[in-house]
Amino acid sequence: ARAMFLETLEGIKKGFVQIFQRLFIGGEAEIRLSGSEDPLEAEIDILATPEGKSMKSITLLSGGEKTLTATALLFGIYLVKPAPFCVLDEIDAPLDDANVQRFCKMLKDFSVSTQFMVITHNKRTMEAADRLYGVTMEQPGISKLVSVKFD
Amino acid sequence: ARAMFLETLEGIKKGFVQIFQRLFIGGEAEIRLSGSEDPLEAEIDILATPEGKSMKSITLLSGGEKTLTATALLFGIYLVKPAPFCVLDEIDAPLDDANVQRFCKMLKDFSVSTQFMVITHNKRTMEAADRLYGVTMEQPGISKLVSVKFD
Amino acid sequence: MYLSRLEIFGFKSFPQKITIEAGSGVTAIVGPNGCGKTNVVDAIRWCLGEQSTKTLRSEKMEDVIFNGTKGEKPLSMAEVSLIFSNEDGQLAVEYNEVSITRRLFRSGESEYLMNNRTCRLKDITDLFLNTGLGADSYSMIEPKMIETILSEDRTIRRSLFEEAA
Amino acid sequence: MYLSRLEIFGFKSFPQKITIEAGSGVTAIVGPNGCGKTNVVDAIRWCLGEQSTKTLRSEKMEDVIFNGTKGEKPLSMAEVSLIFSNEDGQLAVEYNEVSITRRLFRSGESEYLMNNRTCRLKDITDLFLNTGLGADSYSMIEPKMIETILSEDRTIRRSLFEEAA
Ligand SMILES: Nc1ncnc2c1ncn2[C@@H]1O[C@H](COP(=O)(O)OP(=O)(O)OP(=O)(O)O)[C@@H](O)[C@H]1O
Ligand SMILES: Nc1ncnc2c1ncn2[C@@H]1O[C@H](COP(=O)(O)OP(=O)(O)OP(=O)(O)O)[C@@H](O)[C@H]1O
Ligand SMILES: [Mg+2]
Ligand SMILES: [Mg+2]
Repeated sequence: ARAMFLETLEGIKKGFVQIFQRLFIGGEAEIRLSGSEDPLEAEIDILATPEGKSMKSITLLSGGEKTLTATALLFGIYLVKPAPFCVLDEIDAPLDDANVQRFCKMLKDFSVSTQFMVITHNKRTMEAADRLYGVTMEQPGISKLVSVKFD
Repeated sequence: ARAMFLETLEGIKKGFVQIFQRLFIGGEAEIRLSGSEDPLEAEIDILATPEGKSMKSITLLSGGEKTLTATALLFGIYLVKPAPFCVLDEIDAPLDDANVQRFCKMLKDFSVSTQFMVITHNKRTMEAADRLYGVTMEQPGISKLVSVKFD
Repeated sequence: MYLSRLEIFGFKSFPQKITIEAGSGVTAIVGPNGCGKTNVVDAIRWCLGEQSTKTLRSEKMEDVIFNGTKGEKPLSMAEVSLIFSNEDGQLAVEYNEVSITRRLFRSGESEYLMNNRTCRLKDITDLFLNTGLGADSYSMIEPKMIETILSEDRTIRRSLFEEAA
Repeated sequence: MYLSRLEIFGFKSFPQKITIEAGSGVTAIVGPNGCGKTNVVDAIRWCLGEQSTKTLRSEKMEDVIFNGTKGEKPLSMAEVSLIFSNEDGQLAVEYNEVSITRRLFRSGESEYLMNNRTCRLKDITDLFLNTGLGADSYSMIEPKMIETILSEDRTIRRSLFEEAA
């Protein structure tokens, strides 16, 4: 179990940095262990600094930067162990237009090995999807499905 | 103090219902006291049901419905005691287009007695504002102000 | 193995049966506030065995059954099915298609089914072991979770890493 | 009484002085992620006397002073001023314009000023008593607060109501 955890950790470390630099077009990111010599007991710390800034702790990141950093961690894990499917509920809401586009491009790349279901109000994310389902309540309180073909 | 609190409470109750029905185009909302006979000790409960639904507790509301209900409470309080100024940081993010428009219309109406500073990524909210300030980081890590006249 | 479709009937705001074809790539779900999008996510979590009413935004498990509206009567059962294509044989069963179903009756009785035969929740969790799929897996993300993944409380991060191992 | 302008210098990501004219109606602040919009909100809260580093998203109060970048050196002071027009005499001072300023030096020394004369924080909070303005008043709202205003823990709601009374 120990060797397995260490190997996974190394993979996630590399994956996180790779995805972070893609989403932030540069910058520095790192996963560090602290608090104990034994990797199975240690705390997992995340350090992230967008390009050109001199930040240290992730508490100083902005709302959008935090969303991108957490997304980089998630997709870094998927590089090591792809999940069969993934549901993302309005996680593009805090992102500006440029970051939404980078996020969608990455979603498309990962959708080769993972099925994504994305809930969004953002038009750019809708355009990036392969198919669209509309959920409406023509009668109040009763949800119906409307398939909006998009191709 | 007791009479003052009761009077304010009555005002907020009325204000909350008025704003809620404006934002939800109908529906039922109520502020109730529970847990004690003494209004200064009792718990303040919020009940909210969008038009045509049969809901009871506010935990069943959706993300957007919760945002609108909390906004209705806030502006209901402003009807009783207007705040000189108010800062709203991306609270329009979970709202769909129709609700953003209703939210902006209400902002405009209240902006007669309250100054608003609104941080947003939503184009409709930008259009509804009286003036626009852009904050950018041409040099990474250094914020500058760019005034974008909008009239 | 991939998800081919999702069927919801009587769960939360879906009194009439709906089917969502998953397909490959990215499927977007859109619609006005409060119309039932996040209820679809809750349906998936529930079908995979979610036990926490708080995660399902409910006070008691019964709250997931369609509760009626001004015009419609409440239903007495909620049922959600996830149908997977298993042509690659990743799931350790000899079928090409595997469906898992969860049902709850107002009486409190609940059941799980695999390919329409009742089974235990443990059979379902065993089936998906090591695939990265599960009610509490890191594959269902909402904005509130962004705060927890990066938060000071490192236990959540640790469980993310351990799950991947 | 209304806010006429806001001046920020050396606070968080603002090493160069900026001035935001408030004016009447609705002022929108826009820009890419991470460029300093919420730092403006933090500046207002801080100037009004905010003491909690957690609310200011910092580990220690010193973190609000410009910390330098790859190209610029850190500064040794942060200063934020809020300038109010008091033509209607709502604020109990005989001036037509009232400015409040907060400064913090890296040495840890901090000071508050009213119309450029040092004063105590208590003088500022007394000035704004009963106006609905204050560091912890319900007039600065972000998405995370939506959850707390409606949450099960009713103490927050109670303080909202009591503040209005
Ligand atoms: N058991 C139930 N019976 C009937 N309706 C229910 C039940 N549980 C929840 N609902 C309804 O579902 C609605 C919430 O739906 P949901 O959270 O999926 O909205 P959403 O589409 O995600 O909206 P948003 O865009 O605001 O996030 C509530 O308004 C509630 O009335
Ligand atoms: N003391 C400091 N010195 C220098 N920079 C700082 C300091 N404190 C915070 N920052 C910077 O401010 C940035 C965050 O800014 P802010 O939270 O205002 O962004 P924002 O415009 O609100 O973005 P979003 O749209 O994502 O919410 C961080 O990236 C951080 O580098
Ligand atoms: Mg939702
Ligand atoms: Mg921000």
